[in-house]
Amino acid sequence: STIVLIFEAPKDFNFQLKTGQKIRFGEALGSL
Amino acid sequence: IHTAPARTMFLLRPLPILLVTGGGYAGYRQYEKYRERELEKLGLEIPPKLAGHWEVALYKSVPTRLLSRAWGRLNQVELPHWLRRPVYSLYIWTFGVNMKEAAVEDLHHYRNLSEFFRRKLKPQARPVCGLHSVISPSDGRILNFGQVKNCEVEQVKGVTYSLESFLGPRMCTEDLPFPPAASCDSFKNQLVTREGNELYHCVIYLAPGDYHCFHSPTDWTVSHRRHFPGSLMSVNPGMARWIKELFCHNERVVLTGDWKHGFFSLTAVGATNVGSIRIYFDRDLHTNSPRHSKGSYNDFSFVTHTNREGVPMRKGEHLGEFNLG
Repeated sequence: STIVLIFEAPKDFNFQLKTGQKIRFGEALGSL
Repeated sequence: IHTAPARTMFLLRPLPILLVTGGGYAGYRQYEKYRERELEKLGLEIPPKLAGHWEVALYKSVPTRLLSRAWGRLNQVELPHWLRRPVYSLYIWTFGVNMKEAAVEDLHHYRNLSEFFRRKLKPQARPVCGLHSVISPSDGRILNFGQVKNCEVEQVKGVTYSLESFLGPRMCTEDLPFPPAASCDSFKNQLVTREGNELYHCVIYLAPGDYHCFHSPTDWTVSHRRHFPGSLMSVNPGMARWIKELFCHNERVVLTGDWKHGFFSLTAVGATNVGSIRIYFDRDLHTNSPRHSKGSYNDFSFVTHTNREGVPMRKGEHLGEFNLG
């Protein structure tokens, strides 16, 4: 199963992720 | 061959044939991998090998919905007490489940595999990050993320799907559809509500051993739900690299609404044996049901005359779960 988020945000929104990394619920995806 | 009687010609042994064809195929795959490694060494980017139309059609013809429903039914049968530990232990060993995090560690507690699959976690197992505006709604692996460009979203690197096919046509607040988007840019413009904003996406893959509940990734208001009945193909990263628009083929539930910066959506995409998606505040939602046909979609608006806002969700709040079936 998969979760896909699609959202609008200002241009300075930054993901704090790496492709392929493991993530847990509650950990940061990104912020402004 | 010339001297053998005609009858013995038809008595060819299946094992040597299997060995020869299987060995040939394995050799070919090894050669391909070797060639890819050599190209990588030379610094050349290898384009992803996508499934052809007939391969996708063949896969889609497999009754994955029916098989998943059967698997779901089978796993609702209560297991005898003595069988629970060996069955769940095999699942834990196969998929690397961390039972230390489970709210109930005693395997005998789970009456069947479905209950085990949707097990809850200890409250302290997943602290919610308070500093960042968007958190991960689930456990899993990041398949892709970034800015949406040209209305094409990447499911994995180099393999895309259409944003419009995935979300379906945009609805106005009065439940009327927007006029059909003349171009992909106009569809993107229907989603982006504020000047200077951009559209972002993030794809999280949940492996069979992961915690299968999902939570609200931010503070937002859910105004609309769209359920797309569809296939239940595997969504593991290998398949996502092979089948273009995989997420547009599969059964999914799209929740849309608004957060402080405008449009926000969360989509739960089903997979083989996991086509049953539950949204806790949406009791009318029934996924992978035989009465729904593939290729259509069912809408439900949470905005009513009495509730003009929709359903408010706090960051980290329980939102829904994937189930076997």
